[in-house]
Amino acid sequence: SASTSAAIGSEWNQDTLQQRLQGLIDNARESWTYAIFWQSSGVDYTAPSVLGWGDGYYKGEVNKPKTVESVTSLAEQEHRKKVLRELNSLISGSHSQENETIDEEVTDTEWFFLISMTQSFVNGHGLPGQAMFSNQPVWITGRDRLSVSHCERARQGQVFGIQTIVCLPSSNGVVELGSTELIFQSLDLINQVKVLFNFGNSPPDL
Amino acid sequence: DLPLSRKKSLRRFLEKRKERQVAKSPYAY
Repeated sequence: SASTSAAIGSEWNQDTLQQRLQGLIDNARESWTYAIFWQSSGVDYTAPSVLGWGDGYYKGEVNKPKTVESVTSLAEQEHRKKVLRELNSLISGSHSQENETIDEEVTDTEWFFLISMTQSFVNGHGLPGQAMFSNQPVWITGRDRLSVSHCERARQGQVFGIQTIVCLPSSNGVVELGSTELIFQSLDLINQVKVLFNFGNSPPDL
Repeated sequence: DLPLSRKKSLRRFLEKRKERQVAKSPYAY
């Protein structure tokens, strides 16, 4: 929205956002699989603000070479590859059959990251919406805890192999981190997000 | 049509995916 764009300012374009997300998890001690910035639609007193896709960085499961057989069915894999081919054609303009990058299996976490791009959350709802509304971190570790969460996104993440989901509020949005590993609350990470995603000030050097 | 921010994110995701696959390829050196 115009208000969000104005608040973020020219220094905080999507490339800058990408650098922050990438820096956050590439330099972290923990092994995060992805990072997403959910961007707030801004303050509009006639309607609740909505958190939508701002940008994301998918790192993958670096410590887990693919040794475990995937549980996804052949039909599900074909569906995922078809969607990826279509998206690739949409982006590159090339014919899907010519693209060799889709041959490889689309992992559960890749798929979870991709479908995240279609999601949005009203302030107060869903994991990112709750973090935004309460202005408090939401940190869920463990498949058991994710599977019983009242938030659809937590349950969905668990289904796709995520074991830890964290939503950290910042100015103008929420930073979400996910991992296939068990990661317990880190004050260091919370503080880093506060510094890196404080849009009220100029972006700090990484 | 996709919003620009998602197009950029998707392009990055697909490029990185290709890089990871090339790195895993037995022909990579």
